Amino acid sequence: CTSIIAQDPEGHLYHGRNLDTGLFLGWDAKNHTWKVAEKLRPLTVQLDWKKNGTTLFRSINFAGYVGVLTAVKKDKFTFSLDKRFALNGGYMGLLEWILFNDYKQSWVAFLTREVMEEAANYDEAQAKLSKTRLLAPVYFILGGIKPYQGCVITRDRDNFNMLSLDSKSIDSKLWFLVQTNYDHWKTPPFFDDRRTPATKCLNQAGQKNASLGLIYNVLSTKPVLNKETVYTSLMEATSGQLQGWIRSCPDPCWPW
Amino acid sequence: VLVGPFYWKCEKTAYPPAESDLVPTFEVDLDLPPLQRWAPLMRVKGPKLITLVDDVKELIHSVVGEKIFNTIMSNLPKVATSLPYPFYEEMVGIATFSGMPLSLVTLYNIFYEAFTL
Repeated sequence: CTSIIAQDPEGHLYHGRNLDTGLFLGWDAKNHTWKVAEKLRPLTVQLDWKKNGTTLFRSINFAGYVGVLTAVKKDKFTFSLDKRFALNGGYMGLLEWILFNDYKQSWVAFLTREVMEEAANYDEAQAKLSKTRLLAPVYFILGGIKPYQGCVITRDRDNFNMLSLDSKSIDSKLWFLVQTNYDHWKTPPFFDDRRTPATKCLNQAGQKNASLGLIYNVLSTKPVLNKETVYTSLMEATSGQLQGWIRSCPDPCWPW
Repeated sequence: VLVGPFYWKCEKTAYPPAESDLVPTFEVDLDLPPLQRWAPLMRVKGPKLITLVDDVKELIHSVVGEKIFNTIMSNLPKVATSLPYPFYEEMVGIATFSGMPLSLVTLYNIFYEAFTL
């Protein structure tokens, strides 16, 4: 997956993401596609979650999946989730859940659903996503409505690391964040470096061109767009805008 | 042509994308009982969901092997019933309206945790 948050010179925040999945689950050598990604495309839907007759939040979901991976809550925040690979990954929490009945931990996508339903603002969402004990490691990407309200929360089951747009000194505040399934303090592996092209394309365009269109173009740059990409979505918290598009990556295209 | 990490060129004309690629919109009414919330979506997408989950089940089986696969499958009922409200109830609704076994709906919904490795 790739998630991007960008801020224009006026402080407006834009959030976009590619949802990539299906790696190692069946390569179709004839059509050059991942079988699972192919089957997920027609299951991709936009959901308007209604409460008391009004839209509480919007999400891009796979039909039949009750958690939330990509969503926007109007006038509050935008959200996306990127998978974090780890050797002691989710199966440890799962084993504790099954063998020891340890229910004092949250399933990742169920926690995010709770956050979308209950969090009243960016800070509340950030706190809940940072501090709740989880079954599995994950990256949460959160954008708000005020300038510099953008962060990547790197989670293991108990701890977190936060990279925000305003993490650095006033002189060197960031205008974008890019998350590509690797910890931001480490260099991504050469065989899966989507961070470098995304970062260079954003820098090449410059902050003055920050927009949903720019993010879409960056998310369409190979290998940021790759054979695993199921959909691209764009979000803006102030307007509550959320749109999702089914993606394919014509050859030549990197498998991940 | 080299692709991937060794060669790339910033895309500048992909936006705006074609309207035909926009994903369809559905509503989930949180005021309905959890069992009923997913009925309209499942009536439309249920058959495609069954195809996907059947395939995923086979693929997982081939990747993790018989022993781990059977362990996971035999524990899914316990996992399902221990999930917090309203997730178990919603998954029962999805199973009912899609015609898929609850165990497979559960597998689909805990896929992130089970296969992060």
